[in-house]
Formats: sequence, C-alpha cells, structure tokens
Amino acid sequence: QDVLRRNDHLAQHNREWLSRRGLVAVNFVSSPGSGKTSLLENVIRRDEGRGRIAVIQGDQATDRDAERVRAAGARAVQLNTGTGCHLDAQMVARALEELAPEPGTLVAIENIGNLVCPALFDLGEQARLALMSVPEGADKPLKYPYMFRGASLVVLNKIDLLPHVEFDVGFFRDCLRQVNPDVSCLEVSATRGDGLSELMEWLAALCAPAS
Amino acid sequence: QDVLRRNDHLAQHNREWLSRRGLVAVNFVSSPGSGKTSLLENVIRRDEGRGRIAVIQGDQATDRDAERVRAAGARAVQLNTGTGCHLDAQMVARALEELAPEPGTLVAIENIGNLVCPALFDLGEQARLALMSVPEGADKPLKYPYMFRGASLVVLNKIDLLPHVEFDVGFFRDCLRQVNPDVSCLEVSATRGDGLSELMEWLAALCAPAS
Ligand SMILES: Nc1nc2c(ncn2[C@@H]2O[C@H](COP(=O)(O)OP(=O)(O)OP(=O)(O)O)[C@@H](O)[C@H]2O)c(=O)[nH]1
Ligand SMILES: Nc1nc2c(ncn2[C@@H]2O[C@H](COP(=O)(O)OP(=O)(O)OP(=O)(O)O)[C@@H](O)[C@H]2O)c(=O)[nH]1
Ligand SMILES: [Mg+2]
Ligand SMILES: [Mg+2]
Repeated sequence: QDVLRRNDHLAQHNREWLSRRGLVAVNFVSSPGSGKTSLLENVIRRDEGRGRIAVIQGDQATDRDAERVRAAGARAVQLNTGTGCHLDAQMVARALEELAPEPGTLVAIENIGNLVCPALFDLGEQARLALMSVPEGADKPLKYPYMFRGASLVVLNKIDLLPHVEFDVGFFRDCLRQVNPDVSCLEVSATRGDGLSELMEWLAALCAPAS
Repeated sequence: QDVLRRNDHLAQHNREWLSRRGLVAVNFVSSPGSGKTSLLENVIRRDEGRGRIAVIQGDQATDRDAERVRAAGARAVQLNTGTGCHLDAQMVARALEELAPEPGTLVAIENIGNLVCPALFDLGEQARLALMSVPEGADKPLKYPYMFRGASLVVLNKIDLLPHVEFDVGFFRDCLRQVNPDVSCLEVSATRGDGLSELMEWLAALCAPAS
C-alpha cells in the first residue's frame, strides 16, 4: 500500500509538470500484442510530420517498439523494466525530463503489455486508453475488470479478424457495460485503418483545452 | 525478495505433497486470451471421462473458466485473486487440499492471463507450459523473455489464423531460440484440433514416471 501511495504522490507531480507545459499524456494499456504500437504507428503517420506526438515506450526488454515509433516519425524514449510488470510515475518522470516535449505535444505512454498490474499505477496521465483485440475473446472485461473500470476510452482492435474468429461484439459490449457503464468504445483495425479517424478526433479533443 | 524466497519455500512443499501422492502438476501460463482454457477443454474432452485431469483455475474475477472446464468433464477449483496478478504457492497449496486429486491425476493449473508476473512465482509444478497465440505477434519471446526462458514447453496456438495475420513462424522460432535455445515448441490450433495429439503425448510422457 505504501508503494501505491508514494506512486500516487509522484503521479500528481507529473500531472502538474505536464499541465504547466501545456502537455497532455495518454497511458496506452493492453495485453501483450493487442496492437498498441501498431495503433501509435498509424496515429503518428496521420500526423504527417507535424511533430505533435512524442512517445514513452515501456517494455521488459528490447527497444523494438521505440524503433517502430521512430520509423513512423515521432521521437521516443524507451524504458526497460526487466522483470518489472508495469511503468510507474517515477520512471515516467525521468522519461519526461529526457523527452522534453514541446508545448502542445501529445505524450503517448505505451505501458508494458499487461492487463493486470498497470491498472493500479497512475502515471500522471490525463487519460487511460485500454486496448483490447478481437482474438483475445469477448469475456475479458469481466475477467480483468480493474483495467476496464479505470479506462477513459476502450478501443477494440483487429476488427478485420471478426470473420475468422468467434467474437460476439454485442456480448463484449455487454461485458464492458457491466464493469464500466460510462466508457465509450471505438472499434478499429490498426492494420486496415478502420475507425482511426474517430480515434484521432478523440485524441485531438483531449489536447484541445491544453493548447 | 523476501516474498519470492517464502514462495519458493512453499513451492517446494507443494512439490513434495504432489510427488508423495503420485501427482504431476503443470502450470499453464500465457497472455490473456491466448487459449489456455480452450486448450484444456480439448485435452479434457480427449481424456474421455477417465478423470485423469483435474484443474486449478486462476483469475482476477469470475468462475467462467472453471465452469467451462467442468462442462468439458473435469473437476475444477476456481481461485479469484482480485487485483492480484499471479497465482502463488500458498494459493495453490490450499486449492490442492480442496481438489484432493486421485493418485495418477494430472493437475493442470491455469494461471492468471499475464506474460510477466507468473514467471517469478514457482507453484511447485513439475513443468511450465507457456502458450502464445499467433495474433499476438512473433516478437513476444524477445519482449517478454523471462516467461519464455522459464518454460518447459512452448505452445504456439491459433495457427488456423496464420493465413489472416502477418506472423512469420520462422522469425518466431528464431526469437524463441534466442531466449531459450533448449525448449521445444508445438504448433497447435485449440479450436481446429491441429497438434493436439502431440500435446497429449507430451502430457502423458510427463505423467508416466509418476504412475
Ligand atoms: N489483423 C490485425 N493484426 C493487427 C492489428 N493491429 C496489430 N496487429 C498485429 O498484432 C501484432 C502485435 O501488434 P503490436 O502493435 O506489436 O502490439 P503491442 O500491443 O504493441 O504489443 P506489445 O507492445 O509487445 O505488448 C502484430 O503482429 C501486428 O501486426 C489489426 O488491427 N489487425
Ligand atoms: N481462431 C482460434 N481461436 C482460438 C483458438 N484457441 C482459443 N481461441 C479463442 O481465443 C479466445 C480466448 O480463448 P480462451 O481459451 O478463453 O483463452 P485463455 O487464455 O483461457 O484466456 P484467459 O483465461 O481469459 O486469460 C476465445 O474466443 C477462443 O475461442 C484457436 O486455436 N484458434
Ligand atoms: Mg508494443
Ligand atoms: Mg482461461
């Protein structure tokens, strides 16, 4: 409990650091391989080099995701946690100093692929985007409720695979409503492009008051 | 560190408890939705009611997976961890008492869907089966190395989806070889049935010395 209280305190520091500079941070969380990086690659490419997005990448190991994001056109800082299962506010504070984003930038924080632990660690973000993918199965909001309950937006990714798997979108939305009746849910395909303009609008609306 | 040392001590107790009774336990680990329960349902159905498999189910919430396993024909004890991100040896010790499996039974422990934390917690199992699914992407062994490094067997599930996603099986095997050169890897489809007889053989060989 002490760990969480200390983390919440540092998260508040991050939030103040960000709002003093006119910056908005979004914490992207999901299971491993749901498509966080693919989504970011797409969003960055649609920003067409205006440099309005910078990324903090969290992984146990490698800088593969930071490299993918840099290749798409955004600056990225890679955090490696080793056996650690989530990013925390202290790591993000150090990464923000290193990233030193320009005012008006959207700071996307891609958390460790983990549908459990990151739900407990506030990073100082203004919003938490929980991504889930169709192949994982429609019952996940019921089985991993804490992550979905704390989400500002839920994105259902890989809808291009709906014809090839058993996934009942209505049942998924029912499950989601049971754990978080207020959250909206966007259906997208990061590889095919479906739903990405709605996602861009949601991100732009988030940044609007800050600029 | 104390937590891990205490857990290892209890895990050793579990291992002795199991071997005194001629029981073999396998710890099934994966990301959320990789197909652990689907695989168990299939394995249980192929056992044709001989009752040689009993299951300890680990989830944050619900008993949905225990219900699926019971419907397939095996006894199951459901453990709910709340915000907890992994099963530990103490939980498993209590579940073993409750399950009271007959000698010669294979005890399948389905861990919380999480590719990170369960890698650190020995449950007293004889083998750890790490499942990964095609839609998650081929780079996961490099990005989540601890789980793959500690695996006795790696199972690549959902190979029926290979025609519909970008997944290079050769690259996946290269990544796996880099973090665990000794582990073998079975390619299966829990819903279509591919590779399941090899999996049954691997499980039977594990149980053979115990009976
Ligand atoms: N069919 C399909 N595949 C997708 C989609 N989005 C991502 N993928 C694939 O899913 C796999 C994982 O994507 P990533 O973007 O690496 O996922 P991630 O959530 O960033 O993964 P980690 O950071 O390792 O946890 C890759 O093989 C992608 O090509 C999609 O919309 N449809
Ligand atoms: N196409 C395809 N889908 C599969 C396969 N195996 C499982 N699934 C689907 O994958 C989804 C998740 O399967 P589960 O068996 O619930 O996965 P799990 O690992 O037990 O999930 P959690 O316990 O919630 O972490 C379900 O929609 C299954 O139908 C497979 O071989 N091929
Ligand atoms: Mg990623
Ligand atoms: Mg399951």
